[in-house]
Amino acid sequence: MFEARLTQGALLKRLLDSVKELVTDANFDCSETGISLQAMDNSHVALVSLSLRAEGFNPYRCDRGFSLGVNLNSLNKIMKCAGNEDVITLKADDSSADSLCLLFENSSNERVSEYELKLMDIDQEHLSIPETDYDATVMMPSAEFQRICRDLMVVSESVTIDVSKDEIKFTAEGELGTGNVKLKPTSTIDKPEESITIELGQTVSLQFSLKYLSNFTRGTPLSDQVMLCLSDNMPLLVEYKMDIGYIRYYLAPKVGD
Amino acid sequence: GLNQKRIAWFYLPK
Repeated sequence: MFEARLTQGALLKRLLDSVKELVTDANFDCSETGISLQAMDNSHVALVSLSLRAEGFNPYRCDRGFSLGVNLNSLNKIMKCAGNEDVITLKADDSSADSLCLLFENSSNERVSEYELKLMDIDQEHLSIPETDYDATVMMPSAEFQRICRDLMVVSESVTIDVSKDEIKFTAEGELGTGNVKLKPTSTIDKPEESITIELGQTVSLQFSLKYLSNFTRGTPLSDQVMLCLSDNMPLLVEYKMDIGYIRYYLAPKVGD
Repeated sequence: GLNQKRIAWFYLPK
């Protein structure tokens, strides 16, 4: 038996928003420690990894590990039937999980709606992502990162990210001209959500597709801050941390042969 | 020019 009740149902809506443009079908892997998802986009250039801890649910029950194969478009349609303030409960029979039950309860518990989503078999390749010491780790306001991606898309489909001790610089070069945005580290102790920090082992310069980065910024409503981790010739990690877990996006860089 | 790599170019299957 699997059951996970999330008091903040709106969080599930936001999570779904942050993956559904990148991935159409995905396995939600459920275990006694929580729910996780790992999936590549169709072009296999980007990867999304989601982790929700069991403690974030009340209650959470999962007797044995199993996977829920979900079409995210279908799940999204059903999730639209939930109110923003609703408590959402996910239920499935782990021995023959051919459907996922979603229960939406309003705050006064007067209205309860129940939906069944048909599940599917998804043959998905999982990649092993090792713990990495990145050359550069940058924390910045998530809304700022979203704006930079949106602005630079006006100029080019690619962005070069340069990180040094003193600044992170985003540069785009296109047919109409060029553009760049430079951010310096700031420490706003009274407003930590607005701070920018750079931890640097060595300077890095990498080029990425703005289309994917822009897609990742759908995670912006999940967290005030975003973490960017970069190493030479390695995929970029973009992480949004939540109270209940995290969503991580990985993007392969553009590199010379 | 630079080429867009795939993610599996960097990480091995589990």
